[in-house]
Amino acid sequence: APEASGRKWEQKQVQIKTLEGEFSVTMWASDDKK
Amino acid sequence: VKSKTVIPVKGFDWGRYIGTGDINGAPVGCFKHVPMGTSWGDLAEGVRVEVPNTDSGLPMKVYWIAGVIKLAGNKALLRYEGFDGDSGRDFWCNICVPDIHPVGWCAAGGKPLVPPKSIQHKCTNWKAFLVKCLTGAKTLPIDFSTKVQQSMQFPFKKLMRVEVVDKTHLCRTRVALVEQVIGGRLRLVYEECEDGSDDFWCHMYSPLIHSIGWSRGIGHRFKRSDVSKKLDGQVDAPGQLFAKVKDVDQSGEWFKDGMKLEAIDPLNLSAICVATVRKVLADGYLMIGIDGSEAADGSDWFCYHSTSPSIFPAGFCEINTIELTPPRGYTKLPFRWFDYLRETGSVAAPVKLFNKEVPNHGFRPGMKLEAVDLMEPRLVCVATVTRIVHRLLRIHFDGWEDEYDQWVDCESPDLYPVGWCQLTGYQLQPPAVLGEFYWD
Repeated sequence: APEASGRKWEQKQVQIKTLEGEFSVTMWASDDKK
Repeated sequence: VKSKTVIPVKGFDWGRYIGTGDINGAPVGCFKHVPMGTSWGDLAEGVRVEVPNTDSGLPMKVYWIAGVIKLAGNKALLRYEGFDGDSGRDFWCNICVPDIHPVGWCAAGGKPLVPPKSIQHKCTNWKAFLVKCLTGAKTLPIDFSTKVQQSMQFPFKKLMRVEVVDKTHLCRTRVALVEQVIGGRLRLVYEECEDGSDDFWCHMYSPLIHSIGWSRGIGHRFKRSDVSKKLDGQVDAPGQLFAKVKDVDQSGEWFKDGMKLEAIDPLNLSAICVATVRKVLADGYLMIGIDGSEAADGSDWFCYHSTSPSIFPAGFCEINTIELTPPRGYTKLPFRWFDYLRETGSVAAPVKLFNKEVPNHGFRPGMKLEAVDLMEPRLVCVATVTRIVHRLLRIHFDGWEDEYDQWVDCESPDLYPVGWCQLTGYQLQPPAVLGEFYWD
């Protein structure tokens, strides 16, 4: 996981579209609501 | 008082100026009063974003993924995915502009990602490439651009009335009207000025502005105007819009008239001077005079709150190896507080009455930023933090002599991250002397 900090990082399934087609990857996105 | 000449120019390129080496911009998180200042979080090197692909060879606008190589305030040095260790096409952009998106934004809008033409030949399976480089990486929160927009809403509006320090008589305030709001900075026009030319710039959280009635409430001098009635549309700015000061207990040991201290000279912010408490006002406010430079009528006294980070106990400069400006005309140098107090029959203000809080501000010497020239407060200039003493920053204006330097508190609303002017539409004053290299 990304380094510990005051912010909550969440794993997200992120959709990617290329000319070859669509797929998803797992990325970290920070959640500001914390 | 020295002041700079405005250089009305556009096109100064912060990116080229900062470069890829050891020069750094102060992080956005150092500036709590700016857009995204409290929600910048861990946006750092390595974060991936979707950005316009300027090398697609296609007639329509398409996007590709880039990674943050270096951050300087709001600006980021980006590198398109696929360039690996090749920095030749790296580019700077402001991460808060509308065309920077979290990864996933293109797919949500049905737009395909298209790799730059110059690397299309490098890979036969872009899907596998992207899965490999994006899995486990960080991106922006999905609502990043909404947050940027929200953080750029400011509660002060045109025609709101405030009380503000009279720039020609620091000892008093006047009523002024908000004429313009840019990035939270207010252009205030003093009431009774017909043509709008008698103005004053400050940030909405400046300690120099207050709600209507503040001066009367604390016993501060005030220049009454002959305007008896508010004109259409004018409204007193609500009290909750102004920066709050800490409550203080004045009932016990407190500042007294005649007590000595050290204070930043508001007419020469490069200097910390020997000063005197001239009048104790209500709610923790003090009128301070700079020793040796005071007008007989007290017209150049100025108001600091007792918790202000711009006043210090006697001995602060000596302890911190800062040059203390002795009273003008005082010849017994080097200046010694012990002798001076004895000679003037005065006492030093007790150390315990001063604000000793030092926030974990994050500034480091050498960091670049955009800073207001407080001698000409409509100017926001390219600047560098050159020294840090507890919470006090020495701000140097790039390209200008050191005598223009200013002591500024780390939480001053007159300091901004690299890219703030671009983001808010404020004119940035570039360094005084520059080669063509730094111009866009």
